[in-house]
Amino acid sequence: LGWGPSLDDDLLLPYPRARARSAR
Amino acid sequence: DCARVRVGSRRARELAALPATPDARHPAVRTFVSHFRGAVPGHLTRAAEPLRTFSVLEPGGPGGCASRRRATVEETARPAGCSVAQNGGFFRMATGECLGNVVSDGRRVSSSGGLQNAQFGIRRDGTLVTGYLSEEEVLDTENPFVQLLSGVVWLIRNGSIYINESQATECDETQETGSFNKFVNVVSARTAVGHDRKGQLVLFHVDGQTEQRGINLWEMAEFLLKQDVVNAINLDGGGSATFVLNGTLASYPSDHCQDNNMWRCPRSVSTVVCVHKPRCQPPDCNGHGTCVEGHCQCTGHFWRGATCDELDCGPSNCSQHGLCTETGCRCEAGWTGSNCSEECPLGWHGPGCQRPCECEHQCPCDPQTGNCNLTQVKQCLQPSQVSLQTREFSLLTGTTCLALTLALVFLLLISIVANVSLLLGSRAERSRHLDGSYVYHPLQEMNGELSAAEKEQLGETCNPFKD
Repeated sequence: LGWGPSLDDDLLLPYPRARARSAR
Repeated sequence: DCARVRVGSRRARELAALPATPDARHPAVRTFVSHFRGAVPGHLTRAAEPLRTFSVLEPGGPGGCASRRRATVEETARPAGCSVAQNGGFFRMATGECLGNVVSDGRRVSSSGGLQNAQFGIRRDGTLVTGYLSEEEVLDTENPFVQLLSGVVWLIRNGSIYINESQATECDETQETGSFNKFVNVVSARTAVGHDRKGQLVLFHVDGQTEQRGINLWEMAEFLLKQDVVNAINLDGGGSATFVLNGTLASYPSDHCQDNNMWRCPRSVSTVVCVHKPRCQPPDCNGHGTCVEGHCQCTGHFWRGATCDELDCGPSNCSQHGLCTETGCRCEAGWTGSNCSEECPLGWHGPGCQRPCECEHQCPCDPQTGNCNLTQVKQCLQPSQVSLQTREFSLLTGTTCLALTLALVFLLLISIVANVSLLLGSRAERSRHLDGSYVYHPLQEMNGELSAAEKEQLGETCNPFKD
């Protein structure tokens, strides 16, 4: 049906994008 | 702080595989529009025998995570033949990297290295696993995962809401609770995966848009509890939430389209959760059978087991004299027969008694080694073939016999001669006393006249006609 690409605009992120979780 | 857990066992719930009831052979999809803060449409899917009917798919097919590919749920689900499909785990938007643990149809695709987030998976024996796992548990090889994906927040644990505990476990390193707390409590489009008390897989989806419509994690957990779901984890939501039915989009995505923001377009996501017709695990029945309605029918006479990976040659087990193979018992040296219960017949040796003995004069050999140097073989061989020591012993025995025989013959001859001599001697003596015409009179040396008696006697004896 060719929806086409989305804008990825409804973001629901559990963690801030700027920080990556790492091990202590 | 977040601790990476490499070894040991973590908190997780396991449910052994349960057989499907006859009325639950096909997935059941229910559509709803529930009222939380507003009307919220969604779908709840139940599927029996999740080991055979549930798959975690890589975006665009196998290798998608390694390629950091992104694809819409339709693009991934349609070629895989999914009856029902939803978006799966989380991914890095910028790079497409699949996040967390991913095991897809028995292939280990990605590992989180023990980073603690809610997991949902199925082991090879059909056990459903929900909760937190160490890296060691994820990489277990005795009963490995055949399907596994990671979410964020363990919604329901053993029939109870577990969101607070999850917040403490699946923490943010910076202890910035703002973003994580918001993630839990904001309304949005949501998806979840879990199972109910009967062991049926449950997929949940609601449409929404972050901060505008939809439900939060608490509402989702309560909804699932009412549907008899006992374990469930939260999957990616927001614009990623997508529901596909028979390969066609059946939900209302919240992302806008790039070409025209009036319209909504499904997002290209990473992993996909898929419900399909029953399949075998592994699908090819380990190459020893054909899959019929999710069950392996083994080929040949000796492959057995649910996955046709066991060889069975019967209760005799090859009589402990052979190895069970796909063509039957392969007997050890010295044994033959369908159960390896018969010793090799005379004249044959080796595995399965396939080799003829190569001893001289067609003598038998050792049934295991083919060796001709045996006691029984020596009895079979000619005297000339006997060893030197044996021949010498025979010669000695022959000489002794010959000497003994000659001695006995000699004694016999002497005995005969003696007996003959005795016989002849006795006969001569008897003939001296015979009455008749002739008498033997021994001559005497006479130097003088005869006596009167002797004269008389002599006269009688000189008249041959007296009688």
